[in-house]
This record gives sequence, structure tokens and C-alpha cells, in this order.
Amino acid sequence: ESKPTEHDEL
Amino acid sequence: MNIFRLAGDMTHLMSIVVLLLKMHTIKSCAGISLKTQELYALVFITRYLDIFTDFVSLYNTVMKIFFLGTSISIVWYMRYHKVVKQSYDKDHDTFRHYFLILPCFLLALIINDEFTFREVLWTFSLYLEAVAIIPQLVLLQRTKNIDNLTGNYVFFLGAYRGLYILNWIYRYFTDSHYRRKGITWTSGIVQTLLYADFFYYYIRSWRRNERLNLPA
Repeated sequence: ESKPTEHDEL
Repeated sequence: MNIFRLAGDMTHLMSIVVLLLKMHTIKSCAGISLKTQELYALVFITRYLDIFTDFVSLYNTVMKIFFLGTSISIVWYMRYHKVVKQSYDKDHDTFRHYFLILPCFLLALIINDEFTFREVLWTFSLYLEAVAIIPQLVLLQRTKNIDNLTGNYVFFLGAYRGLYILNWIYRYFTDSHYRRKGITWTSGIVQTLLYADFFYYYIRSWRRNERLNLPA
């Protein structure tokens, strides 16, 4: 499962 | 990557290019708030701690390096460059930026998605970015003659987060893996609303072909 918070924006 | 996100990033990039252009070519930082610039440097330093650990794309990494490098060098220019620093309007740039940093940090400790070092700092960077423009807006109101580069700089900077809001709306409906990001969205909306007054006078002066002036 992916992390609760993914930051793919700047 | 959708068109709104790309347009947002490009206006953000443009704002910094405009500011650097002003400092490089006319060797002036008149009308620019050092307080705001220091806040942005802090925003990028705390947000992009993941630069060496999380790889999203080459685009993201390059942009992160650009924002980190330029924000730190702008602060350096305004503080230490022997010509540029002379045009810094220290007497009017009196907003106490510590009053913004502390509440944002406390808020990030309380309201975050995950109580880890990096996540709290990431959240802090979002809260701080939302309000980092305030010293600059205060300085603009105190500035009699706002030059074009300064006006355009603030306009691009404000437009960037507004375009991100469109990007979030777009992603919400099109990307099934995209999560609810309440903290990001709320901060982004607050950030954009802070510019509302400025946008109004910027567009009005542009349409009337007049010099930008903010009423006190």
C-alpha cells in the first residue's frame, strides 16, 4: 500500500 | 501532468525569472520584500527535504533544485550584493515575519496528515507559503511607484497557486489514485484569496494602461 501522503506536486 | 499544473509551474517559474531579471539587469530590488523572500527560501528548504530520497520525475527534481537555488540566491542578492542591497527598502519592509513562522509551525504540529518529521515540515511549508506574500503586499501598499517588473512578479506569483487550484479540481475528477488533500487545498485557496485585492488593482491598471498603485 502506498503512503498516506505522497507529494508529487511542487 | 495536466495543462493547469504545467501552467501553474510555468507562472511560478516566470515570477522568479522576472525577479532575477530585475536584480541582474537593473541591479535593483526596490519594492521587493526581503521578509517575503526569506520566507520563500524557508518554504522550499522545508518542503523539498525529500529531494534526495523520493524521486517523482526528472521534471520535479529539476524544478525543486531551481526553486531552492533561486530562492536562496535571491535572499543572498538582497542582503549582500553591494549594488542590489542599496535599493532595498528596509524602512518600509517592517513586517515581523517571525509572527508568521511560529503560528504556521504550531499549526503544522497540530494539523497534519502524519506526525513525522518530514510530514510536519512539509505541512509547515504549505501553511507558510500561503501567508508568505503578506510582507510583500504590505510593502507594495507603502510603495508609491510600483515598477512593472515588481507588479508582474507579484501577479505571476499569485497566478501560480490559482492555477494549481484548477489542477486539483481536474485531478480530483480524472485521477482515481488522487487522494483528498485537504491541507494542500485549503492552504492553496487561502494563498490565492490573499491576492484578490492585488489582482483587482493589477488588472484594472493594466486595462486602463496606468501605472499600478495600491490604495493604502
